Amino acid sequence: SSALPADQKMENEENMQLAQAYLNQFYSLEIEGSHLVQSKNGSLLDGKIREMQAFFGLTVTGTLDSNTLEIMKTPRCGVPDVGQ
Amino acid sequence: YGYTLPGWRKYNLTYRIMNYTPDMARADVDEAIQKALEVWSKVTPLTFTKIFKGIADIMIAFRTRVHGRCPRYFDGPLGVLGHAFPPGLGLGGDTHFDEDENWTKDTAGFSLFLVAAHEFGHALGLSHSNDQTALMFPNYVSLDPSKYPLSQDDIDGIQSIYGGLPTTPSKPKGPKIPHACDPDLTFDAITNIRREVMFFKGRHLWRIYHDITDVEFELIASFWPSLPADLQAAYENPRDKILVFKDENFWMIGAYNVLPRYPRSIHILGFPRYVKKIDAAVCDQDTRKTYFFVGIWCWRYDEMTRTMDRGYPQRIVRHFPGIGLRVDAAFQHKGFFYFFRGSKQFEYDIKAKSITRIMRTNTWFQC
Repeated sequence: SSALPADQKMENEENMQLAQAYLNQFYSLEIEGSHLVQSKNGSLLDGKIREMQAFFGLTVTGTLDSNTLEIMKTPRCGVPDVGQ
Repeated sequence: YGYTLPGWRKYNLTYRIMNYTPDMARADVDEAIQKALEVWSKVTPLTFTKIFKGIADIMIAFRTRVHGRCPRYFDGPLGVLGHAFPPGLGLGGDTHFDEDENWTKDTAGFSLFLVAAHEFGHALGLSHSNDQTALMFPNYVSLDPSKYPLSQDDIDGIQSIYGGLPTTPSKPKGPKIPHACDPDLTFDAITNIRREVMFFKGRHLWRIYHDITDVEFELIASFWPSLPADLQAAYENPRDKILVFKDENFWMIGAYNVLPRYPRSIHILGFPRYVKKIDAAVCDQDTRKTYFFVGIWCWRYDEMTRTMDRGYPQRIVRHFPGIGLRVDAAFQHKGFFYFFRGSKQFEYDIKAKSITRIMRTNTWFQC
């Protein structure tokens, strides 16, 4: 099989960074991450994505699908959604 | 909806606009901010007064990126549009808008009115709602400016903190927030709850911990949303359950949760039909007997057999000489009964059947 095209790979990485920043800011990923050793399969990140998908009424998949990314890119308020 | 505790402890709030965005005329910014506050004052007893110098409850500013003492930062165009802090001193209530956005009077850019109304929800104590029709939904949704922006979810949320508009036309009189050191303070009900004592008044309660001096002031609804305000009696039974009474209903609370299948009728406890409400209740943890006070009478209930004792009701003045005709509230602490009537509190030695001290009602609050 051929490797992902470089731009697709870059896009994935950008999306992952966007998701990490979003979940850090609004779903206290980083705070909880600093207390827990993040398991290899990224279950903490998966859990946070699920929490955010549930809050926005999206299908809870735990993965960065297009709907989830679209919500993350929508202009919004800077107050966290959880852990206030 | 969701809220952070506590809300502002007063209704008359002040706001100050520290600086203006060059995107809009100053008059349009003033109007957008004023209308955004009116959204909330229309459904609560809250009033907002603009001040031009000094510290206001709600300090409003247009900032970019990392700004001053604010622990949060902005991120340039799009992304985060604004943020605000829950009620409190210092940064509490302060509201910041991202100056890198294109602020407009209408929906051509980001409507300052809509974003401000949302952020002021935070400044008044609301957190984000996952109701997509709510103003407190976190994502920006462009709305027709002439449409009323609050959903029922928003109204329920803000009124759970401040109450609704008072029924009397003169608004400032809204539901009174009780003050701990008010010399005329009376109580609706009082109960032990494990190592605490809870004093109920209107929609609020004070809680104190045995041997710890600090006092917490909370909304009853923040513990038990299904309970009504203005409770009438409450006590802790020997099975680590709390019973709270209002009119002909009572609820049972276990481990800080209202148990299912409640409220139930007080008559299942053995009261005759003509009894319509309970004024006060206290359980003697030594004898496992609970005294119920109804008007000038008192009943005694055996918590072990779960039946009313024979020979009751008796007159309160006969059974507890000295404490007067009626009782507002009562609880037991370190072997003494404490009866509350009006602004007086009677410490009562159960065995000696005599009053040992008469005090004001709020001596428990370190006034």
